[in-house]
Amino acid sequence: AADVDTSDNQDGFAVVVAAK
Amino acid sequence: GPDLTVDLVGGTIPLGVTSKTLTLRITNEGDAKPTDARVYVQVLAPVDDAQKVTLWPTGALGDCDGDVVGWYCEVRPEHLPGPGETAELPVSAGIQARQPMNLEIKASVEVKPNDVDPADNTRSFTVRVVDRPAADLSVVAPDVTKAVRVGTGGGLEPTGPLPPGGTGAVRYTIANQGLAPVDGVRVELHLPAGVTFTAPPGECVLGDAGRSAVCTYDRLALIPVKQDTDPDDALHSAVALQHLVTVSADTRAPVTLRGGTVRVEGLRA
Repeated sequence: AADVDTSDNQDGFAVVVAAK
Repeated sequence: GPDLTVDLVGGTIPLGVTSKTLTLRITNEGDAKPTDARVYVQVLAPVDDAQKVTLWPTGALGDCDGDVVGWYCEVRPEHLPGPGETAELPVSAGIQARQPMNLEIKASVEVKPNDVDPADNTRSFTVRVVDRPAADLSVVAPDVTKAVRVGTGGGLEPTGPLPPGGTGAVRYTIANQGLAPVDGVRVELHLPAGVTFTAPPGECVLGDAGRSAVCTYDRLALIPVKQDTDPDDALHSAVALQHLVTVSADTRAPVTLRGGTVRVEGLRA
């Protein structure tokens, strides 16, 4: 579908793993 | 040392929308956490234009001050991004423009101790009001930092830091900030190396050995924010989704696994 602004259609994320 | 970069997304706004939430992302591409970070936004336009599209920081990420032509936020210590992490500052745009227009802005971040690559600490952006009365989906996915367990009510409860072998949740919020509804939403997810989906969600097809998913929410309609006036009805302008993910037990921690992405698109107008 048409979308006015695709700059905000993707976001990155990290997975922060702590020491056990 | 820390290497912060600044980015602004969501800066294209359909004419007729009176408010939109943009996101200012402060990402740490370095290998140390800063002790202090302050982000500045400056509107490079005459005050008349600056008053047609006002930008103001919201949320609890920082302590902010300023006015419509310029403001700053001191990032609170608990939100300072560690290596590989991103702090996402919601920026509320109020739009009074009656015709399409552009607003040039400059965003910069000041870091302590010194940023190892100051060249990418300042960037210019154009906020655009455009005559396109269509849908406008956006997605925000915070970093995954906590282990979770399924609570008695079926909801997810954080249990503490996420260790190797532990289970966390990728959470993301999709909103329709445009002028037209969308019917059906497709989501593409990619997890960092060393992380896999714990259980295949019903709407999703997994690939890449459990590290990617394509999810089709065929019956999920999202209406424009302005039409979402009754909290008790079944019509929504935004939805929060989450998927359980498991970190490989042989991950050498502490470590931040980078490269997760979520991408959304509306299926039908």
